[in-house]
Amino acid sequence: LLRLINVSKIYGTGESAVAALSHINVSIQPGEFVAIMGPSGSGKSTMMNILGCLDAPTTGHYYFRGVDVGSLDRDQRALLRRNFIGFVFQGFNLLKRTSALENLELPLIYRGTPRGERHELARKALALVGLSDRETHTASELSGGQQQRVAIARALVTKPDVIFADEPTGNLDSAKSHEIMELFRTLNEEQGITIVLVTHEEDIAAYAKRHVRFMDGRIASDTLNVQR
Amino acid sequence: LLRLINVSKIYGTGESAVAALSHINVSIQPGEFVAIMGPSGSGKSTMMNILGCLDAPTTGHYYFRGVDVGSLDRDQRALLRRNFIGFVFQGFNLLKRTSALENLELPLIYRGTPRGERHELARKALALVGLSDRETHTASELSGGQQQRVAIARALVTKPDVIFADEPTGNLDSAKSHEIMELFRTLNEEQGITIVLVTHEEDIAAYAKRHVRFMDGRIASDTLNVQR
Ligand SMILES: Nc1ncnc2c1ncn2[C@@H]1O[C@H](COP(=O)(O)OP(=O)(O)OP(=O)(O)O)[C@@H](O)[C@H]1O
Ligand SMILES: Nc1ncnc2c1ncn2[C@@H]1O[C@H](COP(=O)(O)OP(=O)(O)OP(=O)(O)O)[C@@H](O)[C@H]1O
Ligand SMILES: [Mg+2]
Ligand SMILES: [Mg+2]
Repeated sequence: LLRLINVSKIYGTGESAVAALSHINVSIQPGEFVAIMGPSGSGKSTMMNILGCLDAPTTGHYYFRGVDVGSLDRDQRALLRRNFIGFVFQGFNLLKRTSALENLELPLIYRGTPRGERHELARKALALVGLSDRETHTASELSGGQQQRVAIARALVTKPDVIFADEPTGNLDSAKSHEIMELFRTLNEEQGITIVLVTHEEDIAAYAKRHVRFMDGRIASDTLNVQR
Repeated sequence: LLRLINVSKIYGTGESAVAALSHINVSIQPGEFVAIMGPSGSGKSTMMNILGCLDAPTTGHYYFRGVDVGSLDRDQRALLRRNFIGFVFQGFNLLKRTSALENLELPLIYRGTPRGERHELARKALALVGLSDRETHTASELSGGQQQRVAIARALVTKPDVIFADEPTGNLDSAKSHEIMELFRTLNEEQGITIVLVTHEEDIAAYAKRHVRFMDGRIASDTLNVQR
């Protein structure tokens, strides 16, 4: 499904060049549930942005379902994201002055979903993350953890093939974190959705079937989670 | 030092009114180290914003060093924040297109600190959070955890009397989280800085001397941490 071949990402040039990613090789099959871990600044979000077709490598190739994403133009990449990918950003990226419900309807509007069905799907997604009583609140009228949950719901509302979640439980208390992880597990096991999730918490990573650990822009280890 | 008396915060009116805080009474002495905990949406950030003089209660009073903050005008509140308070926001609130170093110099510019001294203090604060090699990166060129650490450094750079930190380790891996908590402990024990910190992680809260737990806008418990 997803294949990174010898991918590097370099910011800046010469003396001040930063290798955010260095010769990354990783392959993810449909239906997998992968946790990406590693210290702050080790390259996790950079890789997620490339996998989510939001950014391009400096060198190397990224194949999404066999398609070389580097060979697509902007519109084709946008179409790919819209139809196959749900992305939960580390910084949420919600529209602050738009309501929770409208934030969820946006990806559906882009897909041409009719209004009645859009509203229904958005309400269901919001209910899944426990925020039915906050439908009309704007993003700036929500707590940090509530905004995070709206961002999660937005990634699921289009029923994508693969969900990329960059630290989706960072602002949630323990009970809500586990609720969200149970939700991801259900989507993965019952609907076959591929999940790639960044976390720095071991008990969140415990839900995943495979652990990829980063260190200084490289993959330090890639192992199956045998404790599941 | 800090005293909330029967403080409530209500958003909206009538049917859609939300009591973010309900009859809060809490007193914090100089030199304390308090952890604020509780589920997502339970009122923690709302209380922090009132304590940090960024927001006002709907009813009740807030006394900072004996001064009724509600009786101050905007400029007087800004002066209070500038001179006594360091605030780490749950959403960081850095200037995205400004370098890490410049973000740190901003509070010092407001205090009229001379340029040479400003630069020196900013560099030292950045070193304390392990980001000396990222001085010239703009906030948008930093990872999530690096941005969080710049936000922490900015709260310390003016050597305030009290630091309010709203989930300061949410985006940090375990090793860096403990480094930051050791830093807070040192500031508290060696310099007597009062620390009020929101977290939803028990092993982060373990560094604090007192635990205040929120539930639905009320304080459910307020206990000393005897395990320290
Ligand atoms: N401007 C606003 N208008 C309406 N409701 C609001 C507004 N700001 C906050 N709220 C509500 O007040 C409640 C408390 O919010 P607060 O941000 O204090 O929670 P929190 O404990 O910090 O949560 P988290 O752990 O998720 O950050 C939430 O239920 C939120 O929806
Ligand atoms: N636009 C940029 N210009 C220069 N350097 C950058 C840029 N964006 C990211 N970096 C650097 O690339 C490295 C990797 O960043 P990345 O965001 O992938 O880390 P991360 O593993 O997600 O960290 P965190 O856990 O803190 O979110 C960091 O050291 C960061 O400073
Ligand atoms: Mg990141
Ligand atoms: Mg909060």
